[in-house]
Amino acid sequence: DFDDDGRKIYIVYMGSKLEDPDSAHLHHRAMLEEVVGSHFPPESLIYIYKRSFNGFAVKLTEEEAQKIATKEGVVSVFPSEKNQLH
Amino acid sequence: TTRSWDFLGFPSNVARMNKVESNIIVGVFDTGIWSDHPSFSDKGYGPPPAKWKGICQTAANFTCNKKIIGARVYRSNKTLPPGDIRSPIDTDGHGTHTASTVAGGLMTKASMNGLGLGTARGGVPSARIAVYKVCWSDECADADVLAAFDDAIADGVDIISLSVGGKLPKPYFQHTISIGAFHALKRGILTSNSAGNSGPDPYTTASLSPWLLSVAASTIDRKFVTQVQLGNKNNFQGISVNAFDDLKNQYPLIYGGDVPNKGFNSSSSRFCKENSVNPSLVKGKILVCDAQLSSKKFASMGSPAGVLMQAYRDYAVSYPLPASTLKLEDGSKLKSYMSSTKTPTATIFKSTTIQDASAPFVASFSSRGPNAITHDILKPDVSAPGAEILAAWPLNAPITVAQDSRRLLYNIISGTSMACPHVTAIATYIKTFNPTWSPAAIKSALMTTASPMNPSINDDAEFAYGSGQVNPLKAVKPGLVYDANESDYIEFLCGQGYTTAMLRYITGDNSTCTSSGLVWDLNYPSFALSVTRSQRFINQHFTRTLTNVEKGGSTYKATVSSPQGLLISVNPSTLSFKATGDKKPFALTVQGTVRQPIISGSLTWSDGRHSVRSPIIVYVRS
Repeated sequence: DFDDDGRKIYIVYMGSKLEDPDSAHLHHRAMLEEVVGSHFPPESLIYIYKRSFNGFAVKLTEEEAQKIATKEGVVSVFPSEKNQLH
Repeated sequence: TTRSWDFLGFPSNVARMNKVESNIIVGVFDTGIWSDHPSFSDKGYGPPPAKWKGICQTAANFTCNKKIIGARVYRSNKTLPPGDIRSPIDTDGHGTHTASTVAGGLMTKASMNGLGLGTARGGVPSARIAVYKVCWSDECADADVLAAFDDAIADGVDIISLSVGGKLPKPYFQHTISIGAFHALKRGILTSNSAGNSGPDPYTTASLSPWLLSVAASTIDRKFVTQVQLGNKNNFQGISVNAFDDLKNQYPLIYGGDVPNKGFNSSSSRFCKENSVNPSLVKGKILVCDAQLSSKKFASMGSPAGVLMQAYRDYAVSYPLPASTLKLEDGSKLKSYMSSTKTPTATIFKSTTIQDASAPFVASFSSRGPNAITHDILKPDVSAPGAEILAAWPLNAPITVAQDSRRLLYNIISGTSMACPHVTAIATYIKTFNPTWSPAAIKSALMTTASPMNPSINDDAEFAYGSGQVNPLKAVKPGLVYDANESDYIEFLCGQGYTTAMLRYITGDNSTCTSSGLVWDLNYPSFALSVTRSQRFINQHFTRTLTNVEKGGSTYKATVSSPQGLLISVNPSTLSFKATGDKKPFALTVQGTVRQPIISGSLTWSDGRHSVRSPIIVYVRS
């Protein structure tokens, strides 16, 4: 599941949806630039969850994921794993 | 479904709120849907309900209609596996099967090449379907499942059916299905989720949060069997779904152990392990294997006329060739026959059905409790038919494996995936009669009216079947419900170690953990208590509140079934309700000595018309 640069998809779950959901991407981007740096590639952001709750799915290294987990507003950070049909 | 709904006592002519039902939107998170299937005809449907805010991602060979009103596709992984199409179209079959079980129309004379003939139907045939394709041939990724929840809740679905899950238990807010289902319940949307197919070992279900409706798979009384006749005219009744016509002749029998492939010896070829048998030596013969094989393993065998396997099986599977699984005793007799003659032969007939008087019991594959995250919440919640279920199948997907060239409109498959949509449909049916009920109230109705199942044929008792087998007609009029809302779950989460700060993010309000949020006080429709090996004497209080959901007043009396060694008391033991919505609290106390690994009892509230039953389980935690 890792890319060549050691990144894989993590889910950053941030709870209930924002009052202004359209601003979600600004919040998420600011957080990512703080952790990953301004060189953060936009294509690494896989999903922005904003219609019903707040969060995003993004490609990160394990270290970056750990850093994001300490940020205010973050409930949990965990790797996107495979589920199976039952 | 040609038998399962009738087996549940839910005939096709059941009273329905047709207009309300056609206004209900079921969100199906799965492999997509084959919209051309006649089960999804939109004849007679009006436009989508006004509340619908979703979209239809049209693609080549896929369009929505007035039955399938929405479809979206989720794929976080950039690359697509070969054969998959970035479209809501179902190229697997699973999503078409589950969607038709929930809400497919009535299809008379449905069968799998004659097998399981009858009327295939969804439990709520007038409901609309919104498709969220989250599964592909390689994965159903968490990121995609969560994206589907984000959309489905906002799109306006009324209920979510999710026959998908992970293998390992996860904390509630690191588990995408729990996260999504939590936000769904905040909007009044219940999520029905399959318990998993990792049974029969304990602690195998990963569908664990109390706001999820977790579904185990049970059998129905129609069982597929496949007759095998030897050259000496001896017959054996094997287990499989063999939709191939009778083999016309007797074919030579060949034992896998006698035909090892190059690089293998008989110790692996006897089990017909992948590539272990010599394909040229089995061609045109019936191959005998000392094991049960999956369809995928058949590809390396070449082209035998048929395959006979040996194992104990409690459910039948179909294969890309004529095949049957014999029980071990019959397997021994078969091999004795093979060694007694120089030219042993056999033939395999098309499957037939027999009545299984032992049904329902929980299938061996169905994942079991206890709950690995919160020991004192019983999981799974309920059982429903999930073995040998006939439902719709796409004509663009093979019915077993890619090498299987048969294309059929119906397929018979097994799994908790098949059980889940039965429960989704019944939950939807309940909602059509009781549109204002919360997800917890619907869940309670399903659990407290479930038919008790037999622990003597289900060793794991409630950890296999939960409250029992769902009973649709009783569930629609449960009398009383154990209701719960977001704040009740938040209080429960406080007791699970979640901080006020964390819970405020989740709720978006100023929730505060003011009480200890004891798990035994969550208004759950079942009672579970775990003890450690050293803890033998118990004295545990549970508190609950019942809400009257019938018109007018009624007085309910409690009856307790106390297993040996335990004293279970209820206070008060009589509850008088004056009107609809009236709420009455009570306490249940379990005292005594734990002498067995699992002890089951029950509490039933009855007013003479309704019976509101909850299992009580005390167990030793391992």
